[in-house]
This record gives sequence, structure tokens and C-alpha cells, in this order.
Amino acid sequence: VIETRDLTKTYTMGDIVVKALRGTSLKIYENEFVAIMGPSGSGKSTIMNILGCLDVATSGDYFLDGIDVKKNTANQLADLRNQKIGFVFQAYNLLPRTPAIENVELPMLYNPNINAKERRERALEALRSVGLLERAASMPNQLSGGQQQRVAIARAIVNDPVLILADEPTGNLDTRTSFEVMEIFQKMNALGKTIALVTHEPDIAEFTKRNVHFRDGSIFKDEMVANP
Amino acid sequence: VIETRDLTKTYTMGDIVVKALRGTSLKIYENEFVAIMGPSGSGKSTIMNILGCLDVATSGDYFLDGIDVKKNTANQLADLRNQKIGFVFQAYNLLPRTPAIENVELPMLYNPNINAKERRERALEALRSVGLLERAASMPNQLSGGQQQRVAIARAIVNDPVLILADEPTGNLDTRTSFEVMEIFQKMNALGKTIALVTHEPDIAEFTKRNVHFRDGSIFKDEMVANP
Ligand SMILES: Nc1ncnc2c1ncn2[C@@H]1O[C@H](COP(=O)(O)OP(=O)(O)OP(=O)(O)O)[C@@H](O)[C@H]1O
Ligand SMILES: Nc1ncnc2c1ncn2[C@@H]1O[C@H](COP(=O)(O)OP(=O)(O)OP(=O)(O)O)[C@@H](O)[C@H]1O
Ligand SMILES: [Mg+2]
Ligand SMILES: [Mg+2]
Repeated sequence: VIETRDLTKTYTMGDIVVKALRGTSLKIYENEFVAIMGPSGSGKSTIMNILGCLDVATSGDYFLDGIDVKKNTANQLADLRNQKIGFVFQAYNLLPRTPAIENVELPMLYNPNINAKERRERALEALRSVGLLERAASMPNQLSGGQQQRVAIARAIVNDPVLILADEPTGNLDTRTSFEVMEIFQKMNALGKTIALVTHEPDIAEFTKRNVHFRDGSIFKDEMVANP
Repeated sequence: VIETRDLTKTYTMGDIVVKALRGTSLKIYENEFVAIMGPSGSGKSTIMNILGCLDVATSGDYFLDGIDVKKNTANQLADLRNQKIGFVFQAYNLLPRTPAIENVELPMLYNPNINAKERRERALEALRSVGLLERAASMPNQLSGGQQQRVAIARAIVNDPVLILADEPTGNLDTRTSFEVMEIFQKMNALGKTIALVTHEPDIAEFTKRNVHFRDGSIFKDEMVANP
């Protein structure tokens, strides 16, 4: 479902050059459940943004379901993203002046097959699954850090996407809430979804089936999990 | 150094009432090293913001070094904060259009005893201690999540405050970088500083000397750490 070949991403700021990705070749097959790990600054968010069609590589190829992503227009990529991908951002990126329920409904606005009533029902169900049904009317700045993170998770799953990309989805959650979120992801994986999530916590990586370790812009270890 | 009596914090949004704190009495003595833990939404950031004089309680008392905080004007509280407290925010709150080095220098601008040259040296040293010296000129949006978090940590320690309040300072850091940050806090505690930090990770709480557990707006357990 995901195939990258020699992806590089380089940032140049004056005379500082940062090689965020140094030639990353990664294959993720349908229905896999992958944890992406590695030190701070090792390229995890960078590759997630490229996989989610939110950013473009400096060089190399990215094929999503066989489609060569760089051959697509910005509009085609936006459609691809909306139809196929649910994304949880490391900084959540909720719309600040919009209540939780509307933030969660957002991905469904592009879907001509869902009417307003069903949109509302699905958004409420997604909020219920992350334990925030009673806060549906709250603004992001009225929610705790972990509550905002859970709204972002609800938003990523509500459109029933085939691919979920989650960047540190439990970074601000206590152990029990993290485990509840990982159970949601495990259920979705059992239903056939492909999931790649970034985590720096080995306990969370244990819930997945494969761990890919980054170091300084490259993949240095790629191993199956013994007992997910 | 910190004494709260029956602090409450209540938010009312239409007909939803959220009791973020339900009568919290907490004492933190000089040179203590406390971890504040608890589920998402249990009141940890709320009490940290009140302790940091960034927010006021709905009722109850807060004495900082014997000073009754609610008897102070906003300006007096701002001075108190700048002189005594270093604060790491859960969402970092860096100035977006300001390079890392200037973000770190910010708390020292209020200090008449430090000139521009010393300010720059201390900011560079703080960035070096969190492994980000070479990124001093970068803007926050050019830094990874964990790098932004480390800039926020550097900013909190640079003014050599007597009290450090850190809200999830390792939430976006890998294990090794988290341990480096906890070693910085341990060194500062050994030099006499008082430190209270929020964490949801038991491994991180192990570095401290006392764990205070919140649940639903109240302290439900308060225990010393066996072997910090
Ligand atoms: N400005 C606000 N308006 C309304 N409710 C608020 C506001 N700020 C916080 N709350 C609510 O108060 C409760 C406690 O919030 P707080 O941020 O202290 O939790 P927390 O323990 O830090 O959680 P987390 O671990 O998720 O960061 C939550 O239910 C939250 O939604
Ligand atoms: N817009 C940008 N401009 C310049 N450098 C950038 C930019 N975005 C990312 N970088 C740099 O690229 C490198 C990789 O960043 P990335 O965000 O992928 O790291 P990460 O593995 O997600 O880290 P973390 O665990 O801290 O979130 C870092 O050194 C970062 O500073
Ligand atoms: Mg990242
Ligand atoms: Mg919080």
C-alpha cells in the first residue's frame, strides 16, 4: 500500500543544511500495523508528512496504492488524502475557533456520500469512543492537552479511512487512556485498516506488529513484534 | 515554598460545569522534587497554571513563599513569576516568529542584572545542555516536536529560577533524550531548586523524590519515591 524509494528531505537555512531524510526506502503492506520509532529529530514526522501527502520529498519516489504521488496535482493529492488517509498530527492542529464535534466532522465534509445527519452521528460516535462525548461542544482551548489529542484521534478515524497515520497519538495521554486508544487502533487494524504510528514509548510499540527504527534520517532497524 | 488550601477551579460553559479542581490542598517544601501524575483531564495543568501564577483559582488559597498570591496585583504577580519561576508549558508556547536563541533569552529580558552579552552566553549554554546549540538560529516551525519541547525547557532554566514547574516536559521525547532532560532537572534539584513536573510516564516519575497522583480534580495519593 505504501512504497517509498530513496526518499530524501533536505532543509537549507543559510549555511545550515539539515538532512531530515537521507534516502529512506520503506514498504508497508495492506493491513500492516507499524510503529515508527527513533530519537527526537530523527525524521519521523518528516516521513509521516510525506506519506500523508502533506509534504513532498526533495528526491526519491513515493507510491501510494501504486500511484506515483509526485505525478499528481495538488488537487488530486488532496482528494487522495481525504478519501484514503486519516492523519493525527503531533501538534493536533485542531481548528481553534471550532467546537470539538465540528473539528471531528471536518474530514466528512468532502464526502458526498454522507449527509449532515449521518455526519453528526459518526462524529458523536468517534468522540464517544475516545471518552469525550460530553465535551462535544467544547472549544479546543477549553480542553486539556490529552483531550485535544483525543479529539484529533477521533477526527482521524471518523471517515473510516483505509490508511491511518498517527504522529505520537499517545504523547500526552496517561497509561490507561493510551491503552484505550491503542485498542481502538487494534480494532481498526482487525477490520482491515493499515496503520502507521510514531511513538517513542516501547510499551505502545508493543501493541503493533512491526517496529521501524529511525536514526538521523535513515532506517537503521526494521523488526517484527514477537507478541502483539 | 508552595502551599495551597482547598483550591477549586470551576469552568461553566452553558449548562456544562467542569470542576477542574475540587478542593486541592498541596504543600511542596523547598528543594523537593515532585512528580504530578494522573489521567487525562484530571486537573494537572490546571494546578500547574495556578502554581505558576498564570491562572487564578475559583476559590481557596495559594501561598508562594508565604505570600498570599490573590492579594497581589497582576503586575506584582508577573514580577514574582519572572524572578522565581521557570515554566515549561504542555504546548511549549514558543514565540513563532522568533528564533530559538531569542525564545530562550526571553525570561532574562526582565532581569536588570544581566547584560546582553551574558544573556546570549547563558541562552547558548542552556541550548547546549539540551543538545540544540547548532539550531540556535532556527525558528520553532523549523524544529521537530521534541526539539521545540527542548527549547521550552532551555527557556525555563536559563534565568536560574528557584522554582521550576514543568508540564509534561518529556511528552514528545524519546527515552534517551528524556533521561538527559531528567538528569538536568536532577542536577538543578541537587543545586537547591524546587521542581514540580507533570508526567504520565512512571519511568520518568522514578527520577523524582515524591509522586502526587490526581484523579478527577482531587489528590488521591501522595507518596515518597523509594529510590530516586
Ligand atoms: N478553559 C477551560 N474551559 C473549560 N474547561 C477547561 C478549561 N481548561 C481546562 N478545562 C477542563 O478542566 C479539566 C482539567 O483540565 P487539565 O488541563 O488540568 O487536565 P490535565 O490533567 O492537564 O489533562 P492532560 O493530561 O490531558 O493534559 C478538563 O476536563 C478540561 O477539559
Ligand atoms: N521546516 C523545517 N525547516 C528546517 N528544518 C526542519 C524543518 N522541519 C523539520 N526540520 C528538521 O528535520 C529534522 C527531522 O525533523 P522531524 O520533525 O522529522 O523529527 P522527528 O523524528 O519527528 O522528531 P521528534 O521526535 O522530536 O518529533 C530535525 O532536525 C528538524 O529540526
Ligand atoms: Mg516529530
Ligand atoms: Mg495537561
